[in-house]
Amino acid sequence: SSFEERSYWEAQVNPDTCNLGPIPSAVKGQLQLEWPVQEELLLKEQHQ
Amino acid sequence: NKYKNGTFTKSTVDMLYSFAKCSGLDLIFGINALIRKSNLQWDSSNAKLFLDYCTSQKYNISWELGNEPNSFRKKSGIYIKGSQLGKDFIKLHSLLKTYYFKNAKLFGPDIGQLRKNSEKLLRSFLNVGGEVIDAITWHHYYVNGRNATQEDFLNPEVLDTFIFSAQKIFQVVKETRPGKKIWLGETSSAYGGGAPKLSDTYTAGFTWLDKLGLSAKMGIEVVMRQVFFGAGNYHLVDRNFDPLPDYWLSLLFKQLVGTKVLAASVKSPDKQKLRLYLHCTNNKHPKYKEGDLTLYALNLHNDTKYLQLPPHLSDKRVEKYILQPSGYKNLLSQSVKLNGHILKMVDDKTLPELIGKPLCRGCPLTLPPFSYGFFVIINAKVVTCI
Repeated sequence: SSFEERSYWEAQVNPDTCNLGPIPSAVKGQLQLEWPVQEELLLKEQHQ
Repeated sequence: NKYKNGTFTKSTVDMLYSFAKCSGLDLIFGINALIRKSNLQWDSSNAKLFLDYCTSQKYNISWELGNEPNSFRKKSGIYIKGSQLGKDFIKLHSLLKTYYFKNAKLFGPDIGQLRKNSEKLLRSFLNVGGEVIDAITWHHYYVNGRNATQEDFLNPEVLDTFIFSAQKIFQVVKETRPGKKIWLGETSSAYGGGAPKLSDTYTAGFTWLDKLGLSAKMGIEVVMRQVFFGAGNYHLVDRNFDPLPDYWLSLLFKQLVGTKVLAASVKSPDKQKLRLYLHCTNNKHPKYKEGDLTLYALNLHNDTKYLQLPPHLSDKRVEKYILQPSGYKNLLSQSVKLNGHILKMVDDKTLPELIGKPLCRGCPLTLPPFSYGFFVIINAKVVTCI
């Protein structure tokens, strides 16, 4: 698992239910940081 | 060699499945079709690892194999014939039977726009592998996002190009696998990530609603929207997960429009610019009952249009749901008004109630210039809808 996945999943008391808790702030921060780069890659592929 | 390896971990799959299940969605997973042996046959070993895990978790998933095979050569340098892809689908179908997924469905081949070569590929694919798929999937975009204009999105001739593209697919299927269901496996307004400052605005709703209407009319039962969240401009929610105009339009469509399709036409000199679709109302809507009708309409004229229902419906109660851009005549707005009220989330998890506005009995159905909306005809008692 990646850092984000592990942190998020481990933070859940019961990951089988739909009542998942909020994203830990560190995970949210990491995802927001990574998103512009991922977005650029996705767009590049879509343009291709 | 342009692509790096990507890895789906178990927890990625868990999260994906959880998201779909908790959202009430059915998950269709597209398996990599480009892992191949030296003789170009599909190598299923990686897929087996994935299927092993999904079986162990009792995940209920359906499947696709590959995406836009007509572009395989351009994107990966690997050329796969339609007949080979057909054999690969048969292999995956047999593989699925050996697993827990007894009722899992298989869809494909997610073909792009039909041109000479892609048509040839689709034909040979269907001849060989058509038997094992539950629905034939194709992809549609009206225009290139890089040079699309607002005029394109409002042009009835552009909207009608969908009919011609769909007819081509229908013809191939009729000749190879008559009766097989045809789905839109991926679709949006403009390819290449959508058109900047257009595909995520009120304007995009004209293409989206018209496509939903035409698809239903032509018998395409499933339309998969590119994209819920992602890069580019055609997403339904923005990077903060706030709904964009096409999200609200989709929500309203889901709530009001049922799956039974009826014929509707308009007597008007310029019919192409006043586009109508008629369905039975979604009988799951708490306010409406069996026999009710939902008419949805697009006005591409720059003046208000007044629709008069035929005599046998003219005395019925009607509720309107008119969507308009939030700024005055600003078709490029990223927020919308329903019957004059701006739509927004109540809080992070709560959608607002979408409330119709009653019309006076016998009054015409009014559609402002460049707008679209829904009209529910209450107590219509249409036998087909009961």
